[in-house]
Amino acid sequence: SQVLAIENEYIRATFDSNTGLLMKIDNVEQKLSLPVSQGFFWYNASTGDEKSTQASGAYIFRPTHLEPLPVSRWAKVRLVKTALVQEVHQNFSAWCSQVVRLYPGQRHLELEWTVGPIPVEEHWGKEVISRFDTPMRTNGEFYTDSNGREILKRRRDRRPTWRLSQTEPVAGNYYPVNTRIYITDGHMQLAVVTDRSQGGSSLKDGSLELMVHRRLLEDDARGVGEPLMESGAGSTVRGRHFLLLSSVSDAAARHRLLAEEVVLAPQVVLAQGGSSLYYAR
Amino acid sequence: TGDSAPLNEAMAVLQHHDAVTGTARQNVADDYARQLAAGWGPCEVLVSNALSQLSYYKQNFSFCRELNISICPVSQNSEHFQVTVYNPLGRKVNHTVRLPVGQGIFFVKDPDGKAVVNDVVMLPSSFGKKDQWELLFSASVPALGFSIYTVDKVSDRNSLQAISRKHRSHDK
Repeated sequence: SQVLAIENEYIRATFDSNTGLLMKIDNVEQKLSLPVSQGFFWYNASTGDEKSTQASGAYIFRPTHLEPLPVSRWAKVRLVKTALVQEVHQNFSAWCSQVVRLYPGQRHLELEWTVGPIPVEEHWGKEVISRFDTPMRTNGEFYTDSNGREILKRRRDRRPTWRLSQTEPVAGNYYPVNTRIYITDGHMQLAVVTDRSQGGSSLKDGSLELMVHRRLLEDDARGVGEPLMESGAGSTVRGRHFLLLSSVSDAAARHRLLAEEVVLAPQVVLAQGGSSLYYAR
Repeated sequence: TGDSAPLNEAMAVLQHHDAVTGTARQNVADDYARQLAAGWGPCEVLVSNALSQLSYYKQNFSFCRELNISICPVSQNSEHFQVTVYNPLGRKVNHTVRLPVGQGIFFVKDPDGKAVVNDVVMLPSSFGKKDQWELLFSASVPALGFSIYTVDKVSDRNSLQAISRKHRSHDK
């Protein structure tokens, strides 16, 4: 069929069958529908320019351009549908892939991304993001958490306590995300729960982005004395984003319960067959 | 005997802003990882002892630290193993357990000995590489508690019926 979709009793995720990218989310339970395009992009890391010698590095995020480049405008996809899971496997490039999953009974979409080793052959450092673009009118506002407890309202190019003269339109709007970031148009809310702390922002109305991995070629002259460039197992990273589309009234309960389950996830311990009673009696 | 002090110590060291933000040289970052990994070992002994005491069975427990990249020798190589799922939350959760396995058919039982619906799906990393498989089943885990599931690999479909017949008669 022309439409590629995975669904359970609460959610339907629809993918563009030409590009393989996510293109819409329906909250079937609350009859909400939102076009959401998700993809991976990378910012070219600055090594210093005529405005400032400051390079991107372990302490500093400073891209050379306002617009990131797409890792790929399409993905090779494979669809898996069983009674216990529906998945779309997306392969964007040799160093970027993702599995979008839906389990029965879950109200969120799970995006398990795998990024790395980030290629730097052309001598460009790369700062890789996952970006969600929607037509939501968010009025330059978005929300990020602080240690999973307090939610802070963020306003593009503004600071709550002083008049900001914005010199870094991208990095100056990035904030720490410990467990979640979300946008709302007052009617519905799109939240992304993370499984670790990441940098995040909303640089355009209706858009959300989270930085998932970086590989840089210069030191940022802030004391580390070497570029941020993992060479071992850390050069490839795998993580998960959990996507929630809900009504504003319902949203807080949803992301709070989900974030608890992500941070305090069940632990699995295996034991080969064959065991002996622990107590003699 | 197990010991959680080394992990406590490592977690304390990792409160340093360089550990939290990654603003450290590679060898320092590697040492943070080394301290954490060294702390896990004695903690796993501690958890094994606790599970043995609580479940009344001494087991050769195995903590698969690389489940997120589908590596777990016990589930990949054993025909019969137990899966203990611990839930740290103060409320019951349903958790989809995913374990890397060899291709085949599996019979999964819940703590009450009832058969649990399970699936084996192919992994995405098998684009063009040797096929890899994951066993999925849904585990219901009580608040601040654990559930023990048993998994049998079945060589073919009719022995699956034999096993489920046996378990049904056993249940009767």
